[in-house]
Amino acid sequence: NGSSSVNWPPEFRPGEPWKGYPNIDP
Amino acid sequence: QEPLTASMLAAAPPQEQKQMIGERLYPLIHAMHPMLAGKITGMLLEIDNSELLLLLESPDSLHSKIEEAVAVLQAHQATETSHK
Repeated sequence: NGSSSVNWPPEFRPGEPWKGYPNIDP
Repeated sequence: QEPLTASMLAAAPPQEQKQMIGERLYPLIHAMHPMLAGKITGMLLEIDNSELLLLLESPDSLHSKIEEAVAVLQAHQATETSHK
């Protein structure tokens, strides 16, 4: 479905943590 | 700003590594594509860190990578609009 691609690519904003990184669980 | 080195990256946790590279990539990309800088940077950050370091060291390959990303982004947006 198209919904997942709507927030691709994960946008980078200076000074904000980049959301694109897959959260590695500890 | 001192150039980013592999050893600096190695000292940082993975999430931090992406952040450090992104903070350096963004201004270079913004100079070429102010409107798409956030998206292009986000796309390039998905590339392997070692390749990203090479891009940071050689402006020519960075430029061609950015143009590639813009083409992919525009194609992606085109399919987005056609789905609607």
